[in-house]
Amino acid sequence: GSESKPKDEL
Amino acid sequence: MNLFRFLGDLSHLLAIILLLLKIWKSRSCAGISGKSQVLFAVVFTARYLDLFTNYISLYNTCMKVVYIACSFTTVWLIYSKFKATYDGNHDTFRVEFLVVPTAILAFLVNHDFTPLEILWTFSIYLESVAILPQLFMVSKTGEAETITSHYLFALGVYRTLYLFNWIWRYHFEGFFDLIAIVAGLVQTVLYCDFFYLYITKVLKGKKLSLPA
Repeated sequence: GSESKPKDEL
Repeated sequence: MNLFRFLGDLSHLLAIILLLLKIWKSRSCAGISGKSQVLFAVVFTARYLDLFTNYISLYNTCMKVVYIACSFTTVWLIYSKFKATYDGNHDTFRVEFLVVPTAILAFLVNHDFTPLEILWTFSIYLESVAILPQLFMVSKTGEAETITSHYLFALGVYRTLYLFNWIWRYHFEGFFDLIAIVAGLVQTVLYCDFFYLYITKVLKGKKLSLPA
């Protein structure tokens, strides 16, 4: 889903 | 991590290093928008503050550190070391027209109203338009050196590959981040006109010059 989560992308 | 994502990161890294090498080898930053480079330094700084709060992987940490270090080095080369070669007269895009709206939007449309999340969102929005001063400069002078064109192409390819990465992740992981996707789409669209010129001119061995 589209919510705040750990950002693993750069 | 899928192949699109990895190639996207490599393309981004290639772009950043290409620009650094171009400036270093030619001892000149003519034709390069210092404003775009400052915006990218702001983007990386705002986005990668999670280096201090959140460990993801060695790959992730190394890439972030390299992006930030290269980005600040580029800004330093333009505004300090090779300042005399900086083409400030042609670098006249008003960056406040990018920074202020993206900052306001980050406050209004975000996943979470926390400082780190707002800064991350701001960095996503700002990145999508940060190339505009550079594209404006190219259109103003009517041309770009071939190596600058390669830089812009690699930078455009990076976000385009991320779009494929998001399609992949949505399909196989059910993961999507609407903020990143919409901003990434905007970012890619901004490069489309340049992609066309790059393919029709630069790849055929001609210098990128715009019709007068």
